[in-house]
Amino acid sequence: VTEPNVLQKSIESFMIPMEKVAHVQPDNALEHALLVLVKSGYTSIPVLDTSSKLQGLISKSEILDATLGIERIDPEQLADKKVKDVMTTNIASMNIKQPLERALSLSIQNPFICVEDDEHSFLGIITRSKLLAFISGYLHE
Amino acid sequence: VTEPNVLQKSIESFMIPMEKVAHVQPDNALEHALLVLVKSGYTSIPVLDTSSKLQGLISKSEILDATLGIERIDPEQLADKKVKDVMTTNIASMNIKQPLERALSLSIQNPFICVEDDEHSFLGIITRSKLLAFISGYLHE
Ligand SMILES: Nc1ncnc2c1ncn2[C@@H]1O[C@@H]2COP(=O)(O)O[C@H]3[C@@H](O)[C@H](n4cnc5c(N)ncnc54)O[C@@H]3COP(=O)(O)O[C@H]2[C@H]1O
Ligand SMILES: Nc1ncnc2c1ncn2[C@@H]1O[C@@H]2COP(=O)(O)O[C@H]3[C@@H](O)[C@H](n4cnc5c(N)ncnc54)O[C@@H]3COP(=O)(O)O[C@H]2[C@H]1O
Repeated sequence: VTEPNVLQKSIESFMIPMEKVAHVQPDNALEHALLVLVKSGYTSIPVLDTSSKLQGLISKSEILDATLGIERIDPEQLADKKVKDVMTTNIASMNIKQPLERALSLSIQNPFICVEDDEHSFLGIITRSKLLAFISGYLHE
Repeated sequence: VTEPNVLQKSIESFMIPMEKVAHVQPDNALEHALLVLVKSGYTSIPVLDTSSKLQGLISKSEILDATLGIERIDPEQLADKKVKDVMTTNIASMNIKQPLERALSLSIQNPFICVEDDEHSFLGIITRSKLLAFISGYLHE
């Protein structure tokens, strides 16, 4: 039997705060987004507007799909297209007040979950690695 | 208190079998690996030799890093370089007989874990999504 309250635990201690989250803006050129992704080493990062509202997610896969010609990456497409033309708006997000149970169920299908406040301002992300580290410790008790 | 035996559970029921795992070979051109990655939609896939032994992992990030010029993807590099020149040999792997506890601790740092038999033949992979789906169900009991 599990402690009933582990699933009700607050997610605040798991969250990577916004200032540590690599992100781009909707009007950035794809080339800029690709350089941020390559430099950070991340597969996918959030797209935030100038008032810190979540607009989408952009990944190396999406940029590759949008710019891959028959066999070559087309450099003109990288310069001409914008992040907002390619980003996905299918975003896993939750409110900072929702419990661990919600983060866990969203993490099954999503490598990371965006966290927002009541006004839908972006606060940070919760990653699978942080959840798995907590669970591994919890199951050893 | 956790059921003591959940961590000792067998990993067989979590494993995606080899025939369902997208993979490439060490001597494939990078261009072929990029096309397999783009078509499958996966970020990173195993590299297996002709006798099903694990040789490495290859990802879109590594291919981008190896072929990205100052601002452009260099098409000649895609055709000239081989998978074995770029793949990582830092692979998270475990034996099919090891328990869930081992998969859980490896999954903290690795999006998927390669599973091998006693002769080190590749059998399949265990993904974070499968582990998280199991854990979410288990914690609800
Ligand atoms: N610089 C680094 N240092 C240490 N480990 C690293 C790393 N980059 C990647 N990893 C490892 O690889 C996993 C997959 O990273 P990926 O970039 O595909 O997928 C990442 C990335 O898309 C996003 N992410 C993580 N941290 C981020 C950050 N600070 N800013 C923006 N996005 C982030 O969340 C996804 C899941 O992250 P998670 O930590 O669960 O899982 C990470 C982590 O275990
Ligand atoms: N075609 C698809 N259908 C449904 N969901 C999809 C999907 N492609 C990706 N996802 C979702 O995105 C997560 C990250 O995928 P990614 O390709 O970065 O990272 C993947 C990929 O690198 C590798 N992988 C998963 N299945 C694979 C397979 N059949 N063959 C080769 N590699 C695989 O294991 C990593 C972790 O997979 P995981 O399932 O935990 O986590 C997956 C899954 O939740």
